[in-house]
Amino acid sequence: ILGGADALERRWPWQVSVHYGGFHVCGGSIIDEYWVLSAAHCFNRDKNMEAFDIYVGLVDLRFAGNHTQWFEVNKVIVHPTYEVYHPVGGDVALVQLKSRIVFSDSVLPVCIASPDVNLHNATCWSTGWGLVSPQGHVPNKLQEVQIPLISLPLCRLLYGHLSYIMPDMLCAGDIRDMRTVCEGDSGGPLVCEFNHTWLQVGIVSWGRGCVYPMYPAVYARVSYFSKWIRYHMEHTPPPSQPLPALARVLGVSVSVLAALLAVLPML
Amino acid sequence: MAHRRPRSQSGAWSPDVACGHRYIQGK
Repeated sequence: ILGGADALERRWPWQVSVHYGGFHVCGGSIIDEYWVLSAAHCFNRDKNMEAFDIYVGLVDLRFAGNHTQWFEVNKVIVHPTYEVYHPVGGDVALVQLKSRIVFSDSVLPVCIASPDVNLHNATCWSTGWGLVSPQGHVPNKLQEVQIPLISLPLCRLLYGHLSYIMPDMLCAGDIRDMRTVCEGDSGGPLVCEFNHTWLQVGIVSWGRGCVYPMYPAVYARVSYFSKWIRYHMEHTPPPSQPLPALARVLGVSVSVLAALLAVLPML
Repeated sequence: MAHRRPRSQSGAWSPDVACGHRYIQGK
């Protein structure tokens, strides 16, 4: 994030760090005890799913705090329109964790913007551990920045012939100041407060680098995907839990006993 | 549909935790 500030602990309790091979690569957000929302391009097909780790309750990338939890990925569901109608269109991924997140003051879910959300005059924030300068400086502490939303017509005007901005996208940026998201913020949330409740309205997706403020950051528009998100959260079975060794032994003993009882009357 | 979980009134899918609320006040 360019032009942001260090975030205090517990300020963005839904923020997630997606690690690949032990390094932060993308952001994400907690939307449920088993589910994280992120960008599809963070989970490319050629990546080894077992090399991903998900961290929640994290502020400083160097240290796990008292509330930090670590998770393995069970399943990644990429939106079916990803890269279909636009090189970065449908840039949404639902990540199911292998075990349940324990919520606390520092670890909480964000709400998903519904299709009828009205973003007029909304005050919105982006957060992430992405680059903090065009020279490539990386932060240790989670960064936050308040970013104004930009209408689709203005965003299309600003990008001109470079790229078409699709209806499933949302633009935000400050075309005067250097306040924007950057590489490494991908997958992270753009959230706005409505009536004391924080709604996620965007997922950091793409842009023309982060050096040119004239080109706003482009996010996946969460309200466009909210029905798809809710459908998969409701209809995907929770991950199967491995049986502890003792339970397996007990299970075998019970089945042997049942077999004996069934055979005994025949003797 | 055994795995289907109820949706709370807050819109969160976690039965006991409301979404979008944090426990510190903004500036």
